[in-house]
Amino acid sequence: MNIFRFVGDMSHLASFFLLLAKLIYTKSSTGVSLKTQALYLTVFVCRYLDLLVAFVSWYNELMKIFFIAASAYIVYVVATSTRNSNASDTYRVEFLVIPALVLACFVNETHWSKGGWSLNVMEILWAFSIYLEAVAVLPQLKMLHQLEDTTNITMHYMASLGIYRAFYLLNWVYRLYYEGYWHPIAVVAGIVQTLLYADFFILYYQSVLLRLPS
Amino acid sequence: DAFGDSKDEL
Repeated sequence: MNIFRFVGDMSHLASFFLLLAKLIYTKSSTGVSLKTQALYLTVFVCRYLDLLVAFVSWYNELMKIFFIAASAYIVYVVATSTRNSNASDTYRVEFLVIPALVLACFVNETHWSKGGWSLNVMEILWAFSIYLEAVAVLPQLKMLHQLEDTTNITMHYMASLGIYRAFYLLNWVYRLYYEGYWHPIAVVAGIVQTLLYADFFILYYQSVLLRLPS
Repeated sequence: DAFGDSKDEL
């Protein structure tokens, strides 16, 4: 565990608390894309199936369980929110899910000569979760561009997700250099994902930071 | 490596 990975994880954790705070204290899910949240839940469930077969550390176990539970709760709250206007949550998610699944079937870390079929299916689902996470923010980004009244907390939520991605890139540079750790699937998808946030940070700068003191 | 041995990130 290096400092970049830890800061990235804490920023990811903070993003959950920001979103939960928005949902609980404003009692409104306006501006929150149910599609993005459902994609994140899919990502965590597919990636953390290894909870059942591998133990890395208590830190990893608890974070994984929290990510699954929190995203499931967020999906539940947003889906059942009566005041949510989903009119602008119009992204066609099949254009994200299907290509991610097809790509995962062909580009993955399976070793069919070693482990059983279940471990290899987990490898395919792991790759799927990596590809899907890279693009899962797109429905939320589309909403932010369409809505004028996005609350600052939703923007801070997105910013903390972007910081999480940026620090994971630094973490991979560090781990490649000092540990020889190298997962090309995660790194390439991670770079794509971080680039998508560059678009968001321009919006963040224009709509939040430039507007702060009036 | 079995799944999980080298996948220690979130």
